[in-house]
Amino acid sequence: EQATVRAITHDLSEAKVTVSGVADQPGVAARLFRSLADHGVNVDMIVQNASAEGVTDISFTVPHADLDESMRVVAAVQPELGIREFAAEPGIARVSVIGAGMKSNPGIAASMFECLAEAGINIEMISTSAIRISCVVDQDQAEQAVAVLHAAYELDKSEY
Amino acid sequence: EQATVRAITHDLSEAKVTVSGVADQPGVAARLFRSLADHGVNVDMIVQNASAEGVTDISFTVPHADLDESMRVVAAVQPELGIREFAAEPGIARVSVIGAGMKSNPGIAASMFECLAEAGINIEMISTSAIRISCVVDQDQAEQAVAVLHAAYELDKSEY
Ligand SMILES: C[C@@H](O)[C@H](N)C(=O)O
Ligand SMILES: C[C@@H](O)[C@H](N)C(=O)O
Repeated sequence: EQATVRAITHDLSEAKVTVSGVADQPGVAARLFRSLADHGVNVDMIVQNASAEGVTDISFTVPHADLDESMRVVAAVQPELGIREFAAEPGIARVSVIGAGMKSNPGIAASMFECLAEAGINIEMISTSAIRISCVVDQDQAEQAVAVLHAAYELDKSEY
Repeated sequence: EQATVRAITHDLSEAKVTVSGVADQPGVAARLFRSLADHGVNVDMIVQNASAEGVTDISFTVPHADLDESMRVVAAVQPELGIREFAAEPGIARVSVIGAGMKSNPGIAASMFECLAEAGINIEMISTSAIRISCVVDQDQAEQAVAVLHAAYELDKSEY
């Protein structure tokens, strides 16, 4: 398990926008992200989970410099997309465990989450890929998160 | 924009489990994924979005062969984690656009979502990384999704 984790990274350069209560039907995500793209907003992470009762939430991260523009764009499409509410969260950090073969090591995700839990760090968002597990946490806990993850995976240095 | 998309992939090998209404406090994700790991469940994709009123949902994908065991594990931790409800969805496909420099090309995500919307394909889940945008769609629409995305990005062949 230890052998597959290569680095811990963290990123404080982005803010999160959550759009809540959108209709779970074709065209909603297209309209929202086309609007953001047309306004030059550099969307990075996008997370949408399964819907309940026909509505769902979509969160995305943007550079801090694009946050105000993102909120203007979401406000402009709110009536058309039937967005119940939307909110910005500038105070976030994305902490990631980078490795190889994560899919065949189910314990890596569990140990990352355990490590954060033992340090009392709440996980606000999760997104994974074949080589990376990312958690959004409060930016005030980013340094602590990186430190406890280093210790857990016995890594000397992180990537900045 | 076209230049950065390299391939379209699709994956029918997994099922999705959604755990709804868990408390958004440290330790919940750790407990759930430790249990799954201890039972040898190979979790692949994990998606958790922002919470509302202190609760949130977590979805994850597993090989079809691990679906029953996943549901047993979730049922076993349901009281301890205060899970409101959980459900399995075996009929899914993950369709991905693979490229480079996605972060600096905000139009790529928008065009992927537009392409699926125009084909009447609903997006059930979204997860992204620096080189990949993944959408979970109904498995019955996987082939159509791959075909329309190929046409949109002018790719001759996809990775299988
Ligand atoms: C919520 C949103 O993703 C919607 N399901 C769509 O396909 O656009
Ligand atoms: C919901 C779950 O991720 C919780 N916030 C935790 O930290 O475990």
